[in-house]
Amino acid sequence: MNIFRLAGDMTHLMSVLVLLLKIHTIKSCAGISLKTQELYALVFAARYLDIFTHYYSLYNTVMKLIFLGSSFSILWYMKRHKVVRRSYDKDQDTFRHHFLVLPCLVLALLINEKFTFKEVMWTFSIYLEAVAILPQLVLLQRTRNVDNLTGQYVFLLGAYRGLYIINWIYRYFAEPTYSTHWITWISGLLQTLLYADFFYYYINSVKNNVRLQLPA
Amino acid sequence: KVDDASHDEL
Repeated sequence: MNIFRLAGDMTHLMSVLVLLLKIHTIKSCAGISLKTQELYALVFAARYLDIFTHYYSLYNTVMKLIFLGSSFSILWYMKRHKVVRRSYDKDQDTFRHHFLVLPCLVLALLINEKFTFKEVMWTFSIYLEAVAILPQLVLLQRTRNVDNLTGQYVFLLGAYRGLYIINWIYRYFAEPTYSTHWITWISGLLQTLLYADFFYYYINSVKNNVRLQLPA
Repeated sequence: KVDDASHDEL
């Protein structure tokens, strides 16, 4: 464990807490893409299959439980909660996210480190996470004004994998036994690059203290 | 470089 990995996990944790805070306190999920949340729940379900079979550390197990619990409770809020679900704008959240799932699954079957069920599912989760934000980014472009909490949520979500990239670089040079993980590295880089233009507009809006508006 | 296939990150 290094400081970059810890910072990445904390940033990721902050992103889900910001989202839960928004939904739980103001009882609204306006501007949040349910499709991205569904993809993330799938990412965690596929990635953490080893949660009960392979104990690595208490920290890892606790964090996996938090990410699983938070992502599924966000789904519950957005789909079942009588007040919150009314603020979900399904006419705007139209990205056909099913078209993301199948290609990631096929790619995971073709390109993986080991052809076992758990390894293919883990690889599938890596590929899917790289594109899971797309419905949310598309929704942000549509809903002109982005409220602060949603902007913070997306920013933190993009920053966490960026910190992981620094963690991978650090581990590669600092840990003699750390080998190459091209699948994780390339997917993580692609994932972070998808946020590039969002980061640009978000940082500008924070700097100039104006509301975040993404270009059409 | 030897590295067990288990995934130690989140």
